[in-house]
Amino acid sequence: AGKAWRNTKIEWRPIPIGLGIAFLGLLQLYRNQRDAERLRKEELEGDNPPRRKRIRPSGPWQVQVMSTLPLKALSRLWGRFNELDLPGPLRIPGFKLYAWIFGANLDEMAEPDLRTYPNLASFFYRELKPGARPIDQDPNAIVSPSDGKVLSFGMIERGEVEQVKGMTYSLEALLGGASPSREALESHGIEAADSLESHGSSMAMDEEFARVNGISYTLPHLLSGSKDQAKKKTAMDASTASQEGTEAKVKADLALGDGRPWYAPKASHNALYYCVIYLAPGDYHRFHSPISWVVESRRHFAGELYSVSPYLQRTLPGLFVLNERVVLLGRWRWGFFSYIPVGATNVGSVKLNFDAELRTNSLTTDTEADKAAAEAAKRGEAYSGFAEATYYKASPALRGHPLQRGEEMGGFQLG
Amino acid sequence: STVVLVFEAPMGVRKSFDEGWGSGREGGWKWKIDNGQTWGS
Repeated sequence: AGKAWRNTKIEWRPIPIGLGIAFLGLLQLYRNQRDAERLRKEELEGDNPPRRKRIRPSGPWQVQVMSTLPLKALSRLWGRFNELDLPGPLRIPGFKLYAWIFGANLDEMAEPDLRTYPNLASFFYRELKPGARPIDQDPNAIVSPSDGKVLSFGMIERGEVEQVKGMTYSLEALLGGASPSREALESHGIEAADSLESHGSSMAMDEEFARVNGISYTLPHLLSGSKDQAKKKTAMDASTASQEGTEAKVKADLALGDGRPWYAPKASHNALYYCVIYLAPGDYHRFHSPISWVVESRRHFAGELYSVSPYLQRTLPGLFVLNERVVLLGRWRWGFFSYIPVGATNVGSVKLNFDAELRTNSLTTDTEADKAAAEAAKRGEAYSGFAEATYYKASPALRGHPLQRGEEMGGFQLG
Repeated sequence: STVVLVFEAPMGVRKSFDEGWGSGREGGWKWKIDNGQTWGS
């Protein structure tokens, strides 16, 4: 054996990348199934509360393999890796190589000295020179919120958005269900529990949302009308009958009695439109306001982090409904307006300049969402899938956070 | 990354959008656009 070992020629060859990916995919699939089985057992035995169900998307094999990968963990790892400082001599050639591969224009940067960017994360979130992107001065113009490519545009009919030809998803799945408006609450003498300071603050799903006669309500309770879940805050003076009357009024108001969905145009000559703008890796990754409007609330959906490349948008149905996203809801001169930055595997972190408490692609918010899902399950209710914050106190006169056309709103960061 | 806009506007605006896009788009709907550039009015 020794002689054979010494005299046999050994030739090393690399394992094909495809084989490696397939192996990792199968390994992950096996681990996921094993963990799912363990969780099912624990749930049956009562050791563990139920978690949010992960939606397994349909699509070609590439999508199936991708759905087995721990995309959010990979995204967070990618973010940390890109926050490692690069050695000084590597910065100029490294960033120039990145710019060459992804077509970034280095002449437009506010800080042209590449050595001042310590890592890829700060280079990726670079600012542009003043005047590099002049905002169109036509007062009636709707301007692009970012650099990118317009992938689709159209009118929304019957509450369905067309992702690509023959592939649609529901608008309610993208934006979430109805919330009671400030006006609706106040019209019933309800004080909205808005904890926002001037810079904004978040309000988790299970936090107090409104108070009626000394009883605090949470948003899911108001929407579901489950009065038995109301928490008693102070001594209750009003009679039970009057509480029930108020609850009935609130429920009637929230039900939008005319049968129309909550996002339906208020004027009969109006319609709903949608537009999808894709930002490539080399693009400037801060986003701006396309019109002058008032943001009334934001909803954070802690979903998955699939790639949002044009290829996946064509092949993965309901991609924007699956992915982690921040839905900003508000109004402009013609009525309803919503602005939805959708995260992706490489850029899972969405930042809003006027909301310091928003945390996306975070293990903590994922855990909170799991908790909210478990609590909803205990109450026998469906989990709405988002945490909501309102901006009413940012500008009491406007009842929201005002944004001017072209104003920087935030951006996408690596990981 | 992607930004999705969903908004209410008068019916007639759609034509304005189409006209605006028709003059500047390249390669069908995958039109490269810069921040601040008008795409409808």
